[in-house]
Amino acid sequence: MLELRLVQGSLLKKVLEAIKDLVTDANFDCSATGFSLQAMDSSHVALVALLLRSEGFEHYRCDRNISMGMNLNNMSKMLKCAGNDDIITIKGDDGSDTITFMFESPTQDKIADFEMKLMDIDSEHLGIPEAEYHAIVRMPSAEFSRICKDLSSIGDTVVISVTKEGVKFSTRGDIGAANIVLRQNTTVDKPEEATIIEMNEPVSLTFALRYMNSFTKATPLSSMVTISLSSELPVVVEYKIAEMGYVRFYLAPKIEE
Amino acid sequence: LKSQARIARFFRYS
Repeated sequence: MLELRLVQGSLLKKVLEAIKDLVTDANFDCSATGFSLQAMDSSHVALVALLLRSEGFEHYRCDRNISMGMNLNNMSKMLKCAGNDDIITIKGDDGSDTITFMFESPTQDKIADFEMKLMDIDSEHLGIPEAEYHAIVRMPSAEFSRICKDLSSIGDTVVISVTKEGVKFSTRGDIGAANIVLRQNTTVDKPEEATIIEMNEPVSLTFALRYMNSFTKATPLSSMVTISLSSELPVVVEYKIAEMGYVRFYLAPKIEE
Repeated sequence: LKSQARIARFFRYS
């Protein structure tokens, strides 16, 4: 028996919009810790890890650990039927091959349930080791989105370099080249407008912009994004979900063969 | 020339 009641249902709607273009089918895992997912894109270049902690739900009942295979496009179709202010409850019964999404309007005058078929998905979990990152950049998520979009009109790849001067995003294409440098800036009115650069060692890595642009679909989830870089490790692009958890995207770098 | 690495190069299946 599974019953997860999320008062801020819009969070789940935003999570699906953030990941559905990257991953087609995925197993959602439910345990005492929370509602989570780990899945790779079809080319096994990017990985998404989602955690919605149990404490973030108004009601969280999960009698035993369960893994439920879902088609994210179908799940998104159903969640789009929930209003932005709706309370969403996810319900499942042991051994059932369906899951139910219940949507309640804030005034309780409309209650809908949508039943979705589950699917068997063979997926192996990857162990993500704790790593010391050479550099961690925390910046406004809208700024990061803007940079990825702007650079992708010039080139296909972005070189992200962190030095003591700041963080540089560079690309090159048939029509020319572009460099965008951000310096640390903590003298802003609001903390969500700050750019904070922690650097232990300079680092420079190359990534496909197509994936970076896909990650920025998570921008509505958080005003800030954290980009963690280490040489020869996948970059981590993290969007924190207020008081609940996170969506983390890992992207393998382009490397010299 | 750089080529695209895969995630499994860095993270092992658990």
